[in-house]
Order: sequence, then C-alpha cells, then structure tokens
Amino acid sequence: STIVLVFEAPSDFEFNIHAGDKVKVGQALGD
Amino acid sequence: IMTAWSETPTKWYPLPLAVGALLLVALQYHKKSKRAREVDVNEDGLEVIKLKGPWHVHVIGALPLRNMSRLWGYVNSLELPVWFRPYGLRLYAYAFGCNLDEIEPKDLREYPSLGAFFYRKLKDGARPVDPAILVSPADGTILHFGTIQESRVEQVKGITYSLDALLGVERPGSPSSMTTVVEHNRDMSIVDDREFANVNGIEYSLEQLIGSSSPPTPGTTTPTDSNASSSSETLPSSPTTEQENLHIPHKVGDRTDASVGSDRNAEETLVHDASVALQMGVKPSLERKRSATSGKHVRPGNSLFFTVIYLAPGDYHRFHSPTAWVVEKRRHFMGELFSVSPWMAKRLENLFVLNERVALLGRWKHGFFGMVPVGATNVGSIKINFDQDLRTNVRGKRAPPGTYTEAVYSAASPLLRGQPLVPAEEMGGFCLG
Repeated sequence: STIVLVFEAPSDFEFNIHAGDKVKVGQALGD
Repeated sequence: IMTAWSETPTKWYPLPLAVGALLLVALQYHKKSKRAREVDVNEDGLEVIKLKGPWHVHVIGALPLRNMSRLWGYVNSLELPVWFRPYGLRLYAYAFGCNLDEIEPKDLREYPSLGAFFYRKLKDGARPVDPAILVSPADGTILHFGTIQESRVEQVKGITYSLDALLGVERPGSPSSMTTVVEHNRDMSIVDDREFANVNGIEYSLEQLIGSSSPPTPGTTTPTDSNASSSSETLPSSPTTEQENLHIPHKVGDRTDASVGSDRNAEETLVHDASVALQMGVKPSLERKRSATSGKHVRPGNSLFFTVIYLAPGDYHRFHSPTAWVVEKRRHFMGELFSVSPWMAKRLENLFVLNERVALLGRWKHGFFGMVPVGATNVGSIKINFDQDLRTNVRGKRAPPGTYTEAVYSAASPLLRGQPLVPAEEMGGFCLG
C-alpha cells in the first residue's frame, strides 16, 4: 500500500528526507 | 570503400554554439510534442488512463487482481487456533521485520487471525511526534518527493501522471460522480454569523476557545486570507503552547456548571476542533467561507509539493494525520489493485491513478492539502475512521475508470466545515484483502 501526499506550501518549503529513507509515524518530513 | 574509409583525411570544423543550442531546443520540442501526442484525451479534454508498460505489466493486468485480493482477505480473516497464533505470527513477524515490542496488545494469542495482526495497534507513545509542520502519516519508505510541475506528478524519474486524474476533477452534473454528505450526529451548530458555537443548547464563545486567553505573539498574523491579514488579529506562535492554553468555558450563557457536565463529549469535540483551528492559524468565521481547492491554483509565493510513502507488508498499516488540517471531502476511485511495490512503480505508468484509492481533500495552514491512500493487491481495503460509509474493494459492477463517488464532511465540524485533524491523529488504515 502507498500514501501520496499532495499539498500547497510556500515555495521555500524543504523536505528533510531522501528517497529510500525509512520513516515512522510522526517523523518530520519537511518544514 | 575500404580505401576511402581509411585514407580520407578527417577535418574538424568549429560548430557555432548557437547551432548546438538550436539543435537541443529542436530535440526537446520533438520529445515534448511526442509525449503530448501519446496522451489520449476524451471528449471533455481529460486524459484517458490506460495500462501502459512492458509486456509483463500487461500479463499482470490480465489477472483477476480484485478477486484475488478479496480471496486473500478472506483467507487471512480465518480464525487461527489459539495454540498456533504465537508461532505463526512470530514467524510472520520474523519474515517481514515486525517489531513485536511496540504492539498493543502484546500477547499474540489475542490476535485471532493474520488480518487482525496486520491491522495491529501500537502502544501509546511508541511514535513520538515531531513538532515540524509536516510529519509522516505512516511507517514506510519514501519512494519519491518533489514539486508538481504543470499538473504532472512524477511517479519515478521521467514517468509522470496527471494530478487531475489522481485527485479527480470537479464535473458538476456528471452522471458518473455521486456526492453524499456524511452526517455526523452532533448537536452542534454555529449560531448565525457571530463568534459563538452552540453545543446542545449552550453557547460557547469561540473567541475564548480559539485562544484569546493565550498571550499573543506580535507579528504573527493569520496568513490564510487577504481579508484576515488586513485585520489586527494576532495568533500565538507555538502549537504546543496554544494547546496547553486552551480551556473550556464552564458557563457561557444561562446554564450552570452542573448542567454542563452531560455535554462533555460535545465540549471535547469543540475543543479538539478549536485546537486544529489554532494549529492551522485560522479564524473559524473566515474558514466557514472557504472550501477546498483542487490544488490547481496555488496562492502567489506557493508551490505544489508531493511525497509518496510505500508501506511494506511488515509495516504498521494504520495511517495518521500528517499535519493539522481539515478534510472537506473524500473521493473514492474504484480501480485496479496492482502491486504498488517500487518494482512495479518503475514499470507501470499511471500506477497510482489506475489503482483503487481514496482521495481526502481539504486545507491546511498554507492552502490546499490532499492525502491519498492507494490500495494494492494484498491490501485492497482502505478504512477511514471518521467515514463509516466508505466501502472499498467490494464485489460488483465497477464504475468506469477515472470516476469516483464523493462524500463531503461539512457536517463534521460547524467551526471548520470539515473533519478537523491534529498532527499524528489516527485516521484509518489498510486491511488485508
């Protein structure tokens, strides 16, 4: 299964993840 | 020919830079127009989603995946003998890397089937929530992320799919889409246009609920609306502080404290909604006039972003809210149930718009927000906790590809005109089959 998030954010929004990273519920994806 | 090949001298000429640039532009134009020609559109100008990929993808596409998925679900719902459960589930956990120390209940004999174990809960506090504005909604692996350009979302490098196809397009009057209003049986309503909420006959001042009691932080005006930004409204900066400062007024209106006791659930609901409003940095009176956008028109200075999280078979399969937001509607797209593994994502174009999925659309602090749980062969069933009417992976006649049924959650919260969610609040999950 997969979850796709699509969202509007200020253009300077930055992800702090990388493709292939393992993530857990509640872990920061970006700011 | 041999002589000419070996004896003709090679003379090199400098090629002007402009010619090279023109050549690159021409090649790029050719590539783009070729890609545009390959996109089939219907009479409404919308892209027709088709199965595209190498031959083995077509072979998989010919299988009765939905029936297989339901059979898989049935098999995994069969009750296991109690003596077998610890051994069987431990073997599964070992094979797929499940952490048995964080599950609740911990006694494996309490899981009647593999399906029940698959939809297991976690212990309280097993997942600390980061204060960042966007957190992961699930345990899994990041497949891809980035910005959305020209309404195309990148599935893998070089392969894109349409944002409209993923989220659905507003087509009023279309016979293939059906909208229902999900009723939430709460006796709570906004009293005309004033800043008061009515909970079971008791009036609550929203101004008090939404945090006028918190010390305002200078310079943090609400960013959600041009009208709002021109007002002198100030909002506290830290969500944590804001939540801590929320309080329930014991008496607003003519009731006494004693009579308020029976209305606790409605009060808690109101405070929860107000908490979401605070974290979103909005004022409910303004939010009531808003509605979700399709994500196509972003505000100046904003962009559209996406991220894809893949949940492997051993992962915890419930999903949570990734931010403070309000879900205004859901669109259920019935579709195929291909595997969504990274292997398949690299080969099958339009994978995420071919598969059965539930698009939850709403808004957050910065505008549009959408979350789309996508089903797969082994996990065809998607549950949404606040939508008991939703049924996925059901047998019967399937709607044409690209069509959806829609439900709106406007009755869920009169304050925010949708289903409010705080970060990491459990939303639902994926079930086997």
